[in-house]
Amino acid sequence: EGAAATHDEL
Amino acid sequence: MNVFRLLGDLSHLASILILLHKIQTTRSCRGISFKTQALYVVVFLTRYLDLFLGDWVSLYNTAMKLFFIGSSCYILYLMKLRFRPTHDPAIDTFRVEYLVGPSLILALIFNYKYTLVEILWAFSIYLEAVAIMPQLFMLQRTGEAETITTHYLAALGAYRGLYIPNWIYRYFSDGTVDPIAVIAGLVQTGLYLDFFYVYFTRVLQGQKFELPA
Repeated sequence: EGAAATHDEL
Repeated sequence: MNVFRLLGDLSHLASILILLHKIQTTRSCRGISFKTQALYVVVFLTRYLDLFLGDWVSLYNTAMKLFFIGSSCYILYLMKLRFRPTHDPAIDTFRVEYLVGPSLILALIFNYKYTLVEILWAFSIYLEAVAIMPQLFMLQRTGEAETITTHYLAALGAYRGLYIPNWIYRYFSDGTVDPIAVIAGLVQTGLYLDFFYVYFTRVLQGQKFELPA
């Protein structure tokens, strides 16, 4: 997390 | 993907199908806030920009995103054009600028990276947290709701509620926390508490959704 987490949630 | 996340997404999917069913069968969008629905279109369009700009996540992810964008736009079409006379703007009076403005400011302050995509992502998270407010405000104002509308809201609230155990699960299973999504998600779920109280104590007991005068 932190810098630009992967947004895998909807 | 874990069971809470999957059930949450399915609940979100179900909420939209219930709403579409309500509009189509009653041929009316009475009791539905156009403002809330319009905010959801903004939420989905700003969050799912990564469909075109970001990394591929999965077929599930892409299909769901396309469904949410498509169905929310379709609902706006139904409300604004197809069943326009059944929508009463006089009771849908919540000022959306009070939601959009602060969400934008928060997104400019609290985001994961100073890029357009990340700022819009954070904005969509904050806006989604409060997008239901015009709808709940309308419910408060009229003091009653059709049962089908309450099922829609219950499914939408359940979607948000289920994301909470999903985050707890993810914290223990892969050690990740997404503070922006979690804090906004807790706020969003909190907004439904009053509604759920009435839903459980009245609607699920077979009574009409009516708020005390």
